[in-house]
Amino acid sequence: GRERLMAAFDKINASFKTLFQTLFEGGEAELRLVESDDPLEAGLEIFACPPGKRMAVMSLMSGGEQALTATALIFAVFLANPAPICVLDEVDAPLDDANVDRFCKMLHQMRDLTATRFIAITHNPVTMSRMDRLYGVTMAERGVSQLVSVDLKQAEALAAE
Amino acid sequence: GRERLMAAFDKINASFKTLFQTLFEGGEAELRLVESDDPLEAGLEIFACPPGKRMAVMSLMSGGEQALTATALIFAVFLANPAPICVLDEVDAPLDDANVDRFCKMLHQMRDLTATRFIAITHNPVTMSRMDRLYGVTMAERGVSQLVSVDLKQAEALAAE
Amino acid sequence: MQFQRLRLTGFKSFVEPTELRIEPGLTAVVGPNGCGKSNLLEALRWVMGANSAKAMRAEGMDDVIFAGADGRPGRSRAEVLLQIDNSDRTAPARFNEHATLEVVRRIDRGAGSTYRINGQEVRARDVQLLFADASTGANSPALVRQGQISELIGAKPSNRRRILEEAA
Amino acid sequence: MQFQRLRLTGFKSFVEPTELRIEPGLTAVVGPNGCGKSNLLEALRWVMGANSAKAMRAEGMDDVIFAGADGRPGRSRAEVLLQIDNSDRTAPARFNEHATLEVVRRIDRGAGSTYRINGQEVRARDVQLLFADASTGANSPALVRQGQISELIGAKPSNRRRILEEAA
Ligand SMILES: Nc1ncnc2c1ncn2[C@@H]1O[C@H](COP(=O)(O)OP(=O)(O)OP(=O)(O)O)[C@@H](O)[C@H]1O
Ligand SMILES: Nc1ncnc2c1ncn2[C@@H]1O[C@H](COP(=O)(O)OP(=O)(O)OP(=O)(O)O)[C@@H](O)[C@H]1O
Ligand SMILES: [Mg+2]
Ligand SMILES: [Mg+2]
Repeated sequence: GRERLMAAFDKINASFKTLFQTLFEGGEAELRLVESDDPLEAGLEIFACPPGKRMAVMSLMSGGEQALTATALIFAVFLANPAPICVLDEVDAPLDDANVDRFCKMLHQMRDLTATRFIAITHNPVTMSRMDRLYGVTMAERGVSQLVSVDLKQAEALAAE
Repeated sequence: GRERLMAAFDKINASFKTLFQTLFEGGEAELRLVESDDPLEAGLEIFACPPGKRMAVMSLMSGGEQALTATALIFAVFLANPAPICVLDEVDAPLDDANVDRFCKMLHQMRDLTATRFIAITHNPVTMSRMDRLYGVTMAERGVSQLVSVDLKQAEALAAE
Repeated sequence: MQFQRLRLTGFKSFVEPTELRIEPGLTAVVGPNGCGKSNLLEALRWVMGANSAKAMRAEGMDDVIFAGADGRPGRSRAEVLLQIDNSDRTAPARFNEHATLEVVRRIDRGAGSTYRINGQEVRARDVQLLFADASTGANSPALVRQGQISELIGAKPSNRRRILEEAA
Repeated sequence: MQFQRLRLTGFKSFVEPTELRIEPGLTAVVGPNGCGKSNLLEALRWVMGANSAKAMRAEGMDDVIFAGADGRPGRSRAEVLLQIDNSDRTAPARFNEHATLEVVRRIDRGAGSTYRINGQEVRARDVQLLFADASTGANSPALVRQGQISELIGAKPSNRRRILEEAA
């Protein structure tokens, strides 16, 4: 019970710290159990320090910094027990171009480290350009979806329809 | 009390319906007071039907459709009592290019209808290209912000730093 | 277990039989707002045994059945098929003789859901366990719904810990 | 009343005196994640009398004071000035003789906030009323914080009605 949770926590915390430093190209972060000494009762708090800034609880970071930090946490949990399939629905929405690029680099690492098949739902042209293939969803007939295989140029037209 | 609220509700509902149709280029939408017959106790629910789809409560719409509908509501409330200043922090984040364009058209209408000064915080190049001027925020020194006036090409470089 | 394809018929806006091939590596899914991208993720979670209508942006499970569009009447049934490659024979014994597993969930308006694995009717629980044993399932942390990152950011620490519990 | 400029000193990441000119029409503010864009909106709401630290992404109001960076020590004071054009003379009588109003809020670490209008010390309430009379203020519906649209979408109907109450 308690031991299994602490083992999972330590493993995830270690991955989280590494992934954070990959996504932020530096800085520090850590997970902490708070509000109780009993791991079965405690809450999960996230502390992070982007390069050159100060360590603070995640709620004080910018929108994009919070999203990138939460993404590091999700992937740390994923690595503890890699699923055969991973679908990410618009997780890149609040990220600027430089952060989207680092996010895509991390996806490439994940692809090379695991046998997991990844699907990223996105509006971001940088993400689209970094994927292995593209599917487009259209509603040529209003209210009725269709799926098509596309190349990058077609996708940019589709996303802007 | 009750009368003032109903007067505000009716006025906002009328603006909301019009703004929705502008932003969606058609369709229907309406606000409803729910959960109580007493307007002072009722909750506010939002129903909408993008062109060619069915009228449904807003929680059933797509992420981008919800954001655009909520934006119509915010501007309907704004028009009831236009403020001298309006700041929009990344409201265009979940919108595709076509919807960002319609959002910008609506901002232009608001600019021409009111004396309000608008500030849009954005990562979106389409939005940037539709504004009257651009300011950039940088952290050349880590953790220290600076404000600069920019032209569009400079802005694209800043946003991607 | 490797996921190979997802086939949707009458599920939300995918009224016509639609096939999504799930291939190795990184696949992007793109398109305008409201065209149906998130519906694909919901179909995957649904066939894996998702039981919360609210988490599917639905008021009741029947809401996932195609409800009609301009010039098309609504349907009375929705079906999603998930095909899994089981050539490494890691499935539960009961289904392990097959190199391919086809998991099918069907819902009939007013009559609830039925589940089949390779044509054999099973309970929802069997499907949920099949995927849990493969480190996946409707509530897998690797299935990140639209807005779920914001939820994680805004969550109270006591609610955030669930992400650890799912993993432990 | 027309807003003309906002000047920040020691407010969050804007440690050096920084001036934002507020001009007619549509102005975009751009820059990378974490560079300080949302801090500008928070400074505006703060000088207008915002009293919720939580809504400023702060645990206490002292958190808005520049806390230091690589090679720079933290400050003990933050100040934001908002300059308003009052040439239409629509301000409350007490301040209406001036063509320009300068509203200044200052916070000293551990000692709380002070407010001044054209150099004269006033209460927080006076500042809040000044802006309320001009159809604006820290909680104006026209000041849309990052993530506030998502909050509105996910809110219970009973919480959403506040947007009507603010307007009525
Ligand atoms: N039962 C149903 N029958 C028919 N259409 C439905 C049904 N349920 C949902 N839809 C439609 O599916 C659309 C939503 O699709 P979805 O959420 O997948 O869009 P999306 O591509 O993810 O968009 P976004 O980029 O805005 O997130 C809505 O327009 C809605 O009308
Ligand atoms: N009291 C403070 N002292 C120094 N720096 C601070 C203080 N409070 C916040 N910051 C810094 O300000 C930055 C956040 O700025 P802000 O939220 O304005 O970014 P942003 O430009 O809106 O980014 P995004 O595009 O991700 O939303 C954080 O990196 C944080 O470290
Ligand atoms: Mg979506
Ligand atoms: Mg921000």
